[in-house]
Amino acid sequence: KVRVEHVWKEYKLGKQTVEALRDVSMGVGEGEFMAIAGPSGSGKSTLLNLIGCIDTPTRGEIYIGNEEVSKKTPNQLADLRARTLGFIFQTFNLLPVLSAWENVEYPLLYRKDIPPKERRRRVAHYLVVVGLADFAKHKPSELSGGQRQRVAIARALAGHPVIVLADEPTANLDSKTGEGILQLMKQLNRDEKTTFIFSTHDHRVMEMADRVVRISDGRIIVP
Amino acid sequence: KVRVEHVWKEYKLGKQTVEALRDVSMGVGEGEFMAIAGPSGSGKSTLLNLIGCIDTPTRGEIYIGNEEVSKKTPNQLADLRARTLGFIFQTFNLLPVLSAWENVEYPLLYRKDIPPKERRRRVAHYLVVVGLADFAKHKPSELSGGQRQRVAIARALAGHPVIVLADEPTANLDSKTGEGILQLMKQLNRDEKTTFIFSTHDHRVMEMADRVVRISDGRIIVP
Ligand SMILES: Nc1ncnc2c1ncn2[C@@H]1O[C@H](COP(=O)(O)OP(=O)(O)OP(=O)(O)O)[C@@H](O)[C@H]1O
Ligand SMILES: Nc1ncnc2c1ncn2[C@@H]1O[C@H](COP(=O)(O)OP(=O)(O)OP(=O)(O)O)[C@@H](O)[C@H]1O
Ligand SMILES: [Mg+2]
Ligand SMILES: [Mg+2]
Repeated sequence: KVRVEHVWKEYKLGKQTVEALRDVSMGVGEGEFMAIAGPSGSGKSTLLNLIGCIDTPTRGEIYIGNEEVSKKTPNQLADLRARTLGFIFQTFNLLPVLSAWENVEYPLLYRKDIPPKERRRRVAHYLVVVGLADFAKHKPSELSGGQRQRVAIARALAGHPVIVLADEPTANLDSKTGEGILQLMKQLNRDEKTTFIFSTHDHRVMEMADRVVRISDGRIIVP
Repeated sequence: KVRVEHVWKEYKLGKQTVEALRDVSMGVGEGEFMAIAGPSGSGKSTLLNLIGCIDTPTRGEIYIGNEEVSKKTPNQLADLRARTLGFIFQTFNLLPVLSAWENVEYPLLYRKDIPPKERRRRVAHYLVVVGLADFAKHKPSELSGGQRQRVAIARALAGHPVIVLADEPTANLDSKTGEGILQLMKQLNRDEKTTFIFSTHDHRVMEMADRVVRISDGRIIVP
């Protein structure tokens, strides 16, 4: 389903070059529940951003469903990001002027395939399952850190994506709340065959994963 | 050293009132290494913000070193925030246009009691101890999530505060990096008698703590 081939990501910082990813190759099977683990700064978010088509590699190719991403047209890419991929950001990236409800609803407004009644049903459903039914009207500044994280989770899942990229989705959650979120994701993985790709420091996620890929200093560690 | 007396914090949300803290009373001893634990949304950050003088209670009093905070003059409060208290925010709150070095240095520029040479020594020292010596020139947008968290940690500690308020300081760190940060804090607590008040979901912090205060739905749970 996902294939990363000899990917490099370099950043220019003044005169220096920072190599965030170096010759990374890996695959993710359809319906896999997979964790990417590694030290802070090792390249996990960078790799997730490339697979999630939020950023482009300096070298190498990314394949989503057999098609190379850089060969896709702008319309195909927009469609990929809207329908196939769901992204839960490490820093949430909620829209500050919108309420929790509106933040979850926002990407669905662009989906011509989702009628208004179904859209509202999904927003309500996902706010309930992440435990935020009573907080629908709160803006991000009126929410706790873990509540914002759960709005970001609900927003990504409500689109019913084929592949979910989850960048440390439990970082701001207590054990019990985090456990509930992971069970929800495991259930979606089992019932809908949704592919989950986590960047995580959470050992529970690693234990639940079908496979753990380890990264260090921009390179995959081959066991 | 710190006393919280019958504190309430209410927010108005449209016509409704959200009670984030309800009749909270607690104390923190000098040089204590203490954790506040509880579910997402239970009031931990709100309580830390009140003790850290970043916010004011709706009802009740906060005492820092025997003086009631609401009785302090603006100058006394500014001095308290600059010299006595160090705050590590759950969302880091770094200045986006400044580099890591400048972000750590920034609060120290206002300290007439710290000469330029000592200021530079401290900035360099704390960037080294949080593992960011090579990242001094990166801006926050050029840093990973855990690297930004560590800049926030270095910034709070470089002022040599008497009391550190740490809001989930290990949330974005892998086990090894997080362990290093906690050992650094434990050492400061032992050697300098620095008081640490953590909001945390991390069981390691709870295990290292002299005492764990549990909060749920805005109330302290009395064991
Ligand atoms: N400005 C606001 N208006 C309304 N409600 C608010 C506001 N700020 C916070 N709240 C509510 O107050 C409660 C406590 O928030 P707080 O940030 O203290 O929780 P927390 O324990 O730190 O949670 P987390 O572990 O998720 O960080 C939450 O339910 C939140 O929705
Ligand atoms: N725009 C940029 N310019 C320069 N370097 C960058 C930039 N963005 C990221 N980096 C560097 O790339 C490396 C990888 O970053 P990345 O965010 O992928 O790490 P991570 O594994 O997600 O870390 P964490 O666990 O702390 O979130 C880091 O060392 C970071 O400093
Ligand atoms: Mg990251
Ligand atoms: Mg909080």
